[in-house]
Amino acid sequence: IMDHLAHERSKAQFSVEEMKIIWAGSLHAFQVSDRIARLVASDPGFRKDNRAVLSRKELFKSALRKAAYVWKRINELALSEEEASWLRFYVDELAYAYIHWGMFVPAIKGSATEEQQQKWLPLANNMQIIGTYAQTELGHGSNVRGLETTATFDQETDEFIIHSPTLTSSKWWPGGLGKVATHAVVYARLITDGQDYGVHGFLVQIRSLDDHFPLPGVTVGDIGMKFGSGAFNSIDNGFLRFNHVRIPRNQMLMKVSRVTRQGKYVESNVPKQLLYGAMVYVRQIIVADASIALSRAVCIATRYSAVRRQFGPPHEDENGKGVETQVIDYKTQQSRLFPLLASAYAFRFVGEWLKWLYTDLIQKLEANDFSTLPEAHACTAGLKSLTTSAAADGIKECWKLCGGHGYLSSSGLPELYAAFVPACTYEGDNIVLLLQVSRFLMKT
Amino acid sequence: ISQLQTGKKPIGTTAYMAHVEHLIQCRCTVQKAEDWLNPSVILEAFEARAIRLSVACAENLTKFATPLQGFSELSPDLVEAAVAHCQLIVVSKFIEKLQQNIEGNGVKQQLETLCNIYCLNLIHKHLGDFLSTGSISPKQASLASDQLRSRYSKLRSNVIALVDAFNYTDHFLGSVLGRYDGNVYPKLYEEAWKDPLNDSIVPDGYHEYIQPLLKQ
Repeated sequence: IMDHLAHERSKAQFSVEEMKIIWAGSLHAFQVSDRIARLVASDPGFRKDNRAVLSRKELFKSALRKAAYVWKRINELALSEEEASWLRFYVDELAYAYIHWGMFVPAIKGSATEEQQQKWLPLANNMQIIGTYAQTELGHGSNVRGLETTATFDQETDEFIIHSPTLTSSKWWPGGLGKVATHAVVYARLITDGQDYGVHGFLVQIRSLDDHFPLPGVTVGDIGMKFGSGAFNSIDNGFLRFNHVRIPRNQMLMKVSRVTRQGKYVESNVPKQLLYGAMVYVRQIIVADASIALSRAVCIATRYSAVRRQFGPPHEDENGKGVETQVIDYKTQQSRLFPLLASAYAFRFVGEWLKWLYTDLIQKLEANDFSTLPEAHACTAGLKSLTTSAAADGIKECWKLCGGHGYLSSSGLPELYAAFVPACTYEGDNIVLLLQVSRFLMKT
Repeated sequence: ISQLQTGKKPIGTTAYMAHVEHLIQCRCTVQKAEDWLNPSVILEAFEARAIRLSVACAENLTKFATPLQGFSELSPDLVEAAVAHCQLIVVSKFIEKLQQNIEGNGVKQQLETLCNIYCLNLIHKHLGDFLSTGSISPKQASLASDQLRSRYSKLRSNVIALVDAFNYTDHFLGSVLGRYDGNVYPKLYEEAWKDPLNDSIVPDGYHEYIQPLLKQ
């Protein structure tokens, strides 16, 4: 195979192999991710070059097939948890499994009691149930305090009644909810003894494990096509409504507070602030994702800028052939592209630091030290906002840096942009998050 | 900002605010373009800009009847103050990374160049903030732009290797333009043939809609 960029590679003044380790974070992380990346790339079962020409239904079904194939390969190869998560990462196709592993399982781990975890985690870990994270509602988005879904305790039957009192209380957007998930962690206002105790999490079965039909009182479906040809259209983002659906009392996630058989609301001695740890966890992943998405776009634009030639003073290449100037040699191209390359590295390192911050924060919270929580909360909110906005803008810039060809689906850039840009609004709209940061700064 | 007067020490990423008195008054020491390569100079410029924007917001907030009204009216300024604070975090973490033990031939030098480009480009993009807060002077802004341009030249020969270091397979990248081997044009042509519109030489709809027009 001829390497058209060999000349460029020969000019490097540093050890690329060592830089790969810096980028990966450690030699171990590099070795594992590299092995799994190659495994995925060489397996025709993970082919994705036809995504842009598939219809919505075909795309969705293809994602289902791949998710099942991923599970099969994980078991066949007896992959560790770390290797499995790299495998899902490199398959690079949004499917229900992304939410199941990324939010449903962590929500159980973070909010359920030991006893509840013993019951639900084996089912989730073996994918005998498939879960999603149903917080956002049609009318209120990420404003958690505005959620309208209710969970009213019925002392007579020892059950909670989950109900959607209005159209705007319909759960809206959870990935995997529309057609796949059998269970959901549903966030609802807890009402017991006539008193509203605010939003709490409940584990609710929404589809039969026998025939996959929605259970009585449950209305569930897909919210429709989203921006871009592929991207988020491979996943079934769903709506969900409840008409007085009953669940056993012990399906309230009771790590930090519980309702007794007598309907009494009791707070446990586990600090409530631990729940904020989950938010910090999710946001540090989003920051890491921002560096990955931006680096992919930068990689495409940089390589193509070295391939593409345009105008410029006539000169000869290494074979004495008259050629135009490589686009990458134009200062205007450099001034747009190189800061994005630098940003990709910057976001990578700040993401690495956030990972450390999360571990440090959890240790402090477990020791009942809440002193750093407001600062950590503001800092992760701000960095999520800053990096996702910059990465989304950066991907768009990269596609323009590739000229007209960047607009082709085969450039990979339109789909990358469509898949990444929602990060600017999920887990907190970026501008709202910046206002939270500024409130913290003013207080400081 | 309001708590700084009480003597309570800011922590973590706000620790720089403890030096408010210095940061409000300090003058950037850059005299020539090379001075912009000094990490402490860069850091102080970002800290000065961040705290001056925050203090300005805090002062303006006191002019409103209620904090709520102030927050609402000043929200665009508050967002800018928050952005400045967050950019400072990223800049400081990049600089911290460079202070760690980094192995490999030439690796640290490349990261230093990237760090300089990241910081100087932010200064260039947010010149309004840096100048209006007096964190740097117009002459220093011009020197920053000179240094940024020179960093681009320094980086140029390494950029392909720097993106290779991401270690993305062609499968993961999913891009004809970004192929590792750079063999772009033949592959773009090959991809074009795979489009469903090219399944037939004469398109569906020709007989219904095109032929009647041509025959009229």
